[in-house]
Amino acid sequence: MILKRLEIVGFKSFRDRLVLDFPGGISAIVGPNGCGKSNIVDAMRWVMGEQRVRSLRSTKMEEVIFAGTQDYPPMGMAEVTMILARREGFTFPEPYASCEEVTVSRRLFRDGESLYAINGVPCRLLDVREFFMGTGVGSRGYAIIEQSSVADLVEARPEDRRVFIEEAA
Amino acid sequence: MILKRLEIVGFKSFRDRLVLDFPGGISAIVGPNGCGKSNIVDAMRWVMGEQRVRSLRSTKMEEVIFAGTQDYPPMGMAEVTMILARREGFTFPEPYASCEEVTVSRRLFRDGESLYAINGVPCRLLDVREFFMGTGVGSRGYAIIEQSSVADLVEARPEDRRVFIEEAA
Amino acid sequence: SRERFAETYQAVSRSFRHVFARLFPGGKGELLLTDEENLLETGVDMEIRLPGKRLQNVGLLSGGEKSLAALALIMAIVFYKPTPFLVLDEVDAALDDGNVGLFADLLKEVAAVSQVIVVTHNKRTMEAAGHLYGVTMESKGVSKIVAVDLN
Amino acid sequence: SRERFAETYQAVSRSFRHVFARLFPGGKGELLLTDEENLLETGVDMEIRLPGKRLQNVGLLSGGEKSLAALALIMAIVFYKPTPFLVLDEVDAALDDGNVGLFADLLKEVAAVSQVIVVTHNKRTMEAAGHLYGVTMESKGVSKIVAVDLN
Ligand SMILES: Nc1ncnc2c1ncn2[C@@H]1O[C@H](COP(=O)(O)OP(=O)(O)OP(=O)(O)O)[C@@H](O)[C@H]1O
Ligand SMILES: Nc1ncnc2c1ncn2[C@@H]1O[C@H](COP(=O)(O)OP(=O)(O)OP(=O)(O)O)[C@@H](O)[C@H]1O
Ligand SMILES: [Mg+2]
Ligand SMILES: [Mg+2]
Repeated sequence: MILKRLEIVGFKSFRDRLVLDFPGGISAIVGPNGCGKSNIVDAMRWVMGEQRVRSLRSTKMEEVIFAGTQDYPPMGMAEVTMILARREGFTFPEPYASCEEVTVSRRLFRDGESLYAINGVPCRLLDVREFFMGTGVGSRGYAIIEQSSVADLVEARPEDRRVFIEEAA
Repeated sequence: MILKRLEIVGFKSFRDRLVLDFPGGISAIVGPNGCGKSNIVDAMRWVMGEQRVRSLRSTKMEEVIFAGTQDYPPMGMAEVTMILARREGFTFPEPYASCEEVTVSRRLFRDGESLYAINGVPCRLLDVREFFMGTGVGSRGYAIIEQSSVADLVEARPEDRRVFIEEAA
Repeated sequence: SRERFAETYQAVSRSFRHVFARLFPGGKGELLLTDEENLLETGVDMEIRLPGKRLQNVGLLSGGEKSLAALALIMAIVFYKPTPFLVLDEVDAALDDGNVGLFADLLKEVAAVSQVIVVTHNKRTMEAAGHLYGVTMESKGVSKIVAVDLN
Repeated sequence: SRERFAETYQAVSRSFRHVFARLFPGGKGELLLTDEENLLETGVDMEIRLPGKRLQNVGLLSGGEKSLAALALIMAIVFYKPTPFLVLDEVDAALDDGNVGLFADLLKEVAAVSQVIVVTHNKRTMEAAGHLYGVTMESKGVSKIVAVDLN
C-alpha cells in the first residue's frame, strides 16, 4: 500500500482542516522553527494507534487537541484521517483485500472519548494495529524516524537493533 | 583569563602536533563529517581534568591516544597544552596572580601513566581543578556545550538547571 | 520464527553492505550477529571500516557519521521490504554538504519503492523532493499550509 | 551560600529576559524558582510565552525552539559572568536560517566579553566568525588544520 492523503483538524497547532496529498516520490515538508512540521509527523503516528503520550511530546493525551492561542479558544476535538491506496501487484490485508483505497481515522474529544474507524466503520485500536502489522510503519516500526533520534539506531544495544530487523521479517 | 593557544599531539585523530591560536572574538572550526572537529572540543575538556571516559566518547581512557590508521602505527602518548592569558583588570588565582600567562598541560602514556602540569611544573588533578574552579569552564561548567546536547538544558529537571546557575555564583 | 529471521537478516545485511558503500565511498559496513547459535534472541551489531581508518566500534563515529550509518541501515531495510511510506524528520541536520548530497541522491532511489516524506531545513534535500509543502504560522499559533517555490 | 545564589539567580534571570527577547522577538521568557523558601535546594524552571501562543511548558517547544531557549540561558549566564572561553559544538544544527541569523548576531556581542569557539556547518555562523580554522583528513584517519577562505 502507499500513502495517498492525510487530513488533520484540531490536532496540535492545526486548528483548521489541513489536507496533504502525496503524489508519489519524495515530498518535503519545510518551514521555520516551531511552525508545525513535527506536529504532522506526530499526527501520522497518532492515527496509526500511538498510545505512548511521551513519544507525542506530551504529558496527557488530551494535549494533542488544539489548546487555543491568544486569538482562538481551544478546540473540543482532534481528528486525523489517513487514506491509503493499493500499490500495483499488492492487496490490502483481509478483510480489505478487494478495496482500491482504505481510510483509517482517529478522533479524540476533550472528555477523553476516543474513536478509531476504518473505511468509516468504528473499530478497535487492535484492528488498526493489525491493519499496519508487519508493514514497518506501526508505532515501533523502522519507517518513522522522529526528530533528533536518527543516531539512536547506531547507539542502540544490539538486542534493540534486532527488533528493527524483525519488523521487516 | 582568556584562551590564547591550544596545542594537541597524539590525542585522538591528531597524530601530528597541532597549534591553534585564538585571536579573540569568534573562532569557527569547520570541516566535513568525521574530520576531527569534536575531537578538538574533547581535547579541551580533557586537559582541564575530565575524568569521565564516556563524556570523551570512549570506553577506556587510553582510547584518547592516537590509535593508528592503515598507514601509521598507534602512538604511545597523547598530550594537550592550553595557554591562558590575563584579561585586563583581572588576575589569575593564587599562586599565579603575578603571571602574565599560565600554561596547563596533560599527558597520558599507553601504560596508563598520567601527568598534569601547570607552567611546566608537575601537579595534581586537584590543582588543575582548583585553577579553573568557578570560571564556568570546569568539566561540568556551562561554558562547553557538546555536540547534540544543547537542548538538554531545556529538557533538564529544574534541580539540574540550578547547578548551571550555581557554577556562575 | 527462526528461519524467517535468518532469511530477513541475510537479505538486510547484503543490502546494508551495498547501501553503506554508497553513503561512505571507500568504506565497508557489516552487520554481525552477537549470538549465531541462538537466532531467536541474538542481537545485531554493526562493524564499520571507514577509508583509511582502523576497524572501529560504531560508538567512536562522529555525530554526522552516526547519522549516516543509521540512514544506511534504514534504507537497507526499506530496499529489502518497502513500506507504505518512510517519514524522516530532520535526519540530515548533522550532515555536511557533501553527505547531504549523497543522502539526497540515494533517497531518490528509495522513493522508487516507497513514498518518502522528509522534514528538512536543507536546500539540497528540498531540491531532491518532487513536491514541497510549506508550513507557516501566519496567524500566531495556528499552522497553515502554503505553496512553496524553491527559488 | 544562600545569599550568593540569590544574587546570581536575580542577575541571571534579568539577563535571561533580555537575551530571550532578542532571540524570540515578541516572545517572553522567565526563570522561576520551584521553591523560593529553600534557596539552598530549589530548582530553576523556565516559563516561555511565544508570540501569539499560550504560555507553555518548555517540553512542548519544537526542536529548534528548544535549542534557541537553551542558547538564551547560556548566553544570559555568560553576559553576567564572562568565562575564559565558550565552546559551542554544532548548537545551530536545528535552527532555521532566520534563527541562525539572530543567534550569530548575538554571538558577536557575547564575543565582546568572552572568547567564543564554535564548531558549525552553517555558512551564516561562519560569516559571523572573525577567524576560521579548517580541519581535514587528507591522509585518511589523521586530522590536520588548513586555512579556510569563506568564498
Ligand atoms: N495542542 C496544541 N495546541 C496548539 N499548539 C500546539 C499544541 N501542541 C504543540 N503546539 C505548538 O506546536 C509548536 C511546535 O511545533 P513543531 O514541533 O511541529 O515545530 P517544527 O515545525 O517541527 O519546528 P522545528 O523546525 O524547530 O523542529 C510549539 O510551538 C507548540 O506551541
Ligand atoms: N584514538 C583515536 N585515534 C584515531 N582516530 C580517532 C581516535 N578517536 C576517534 N578517532 C576518529 O575521529 C573521528 C571522529 O572525529 P570527530 O568526532 O571529531 O568528527 P567531527 O569533525 O566532529 O564530525 P561531525 O561533523 O560529524 O560531528 C572518528 O572517525 C574516529 O575514527
Ligand atoms: Mg520539528
Ligand atoms: Mg562533531
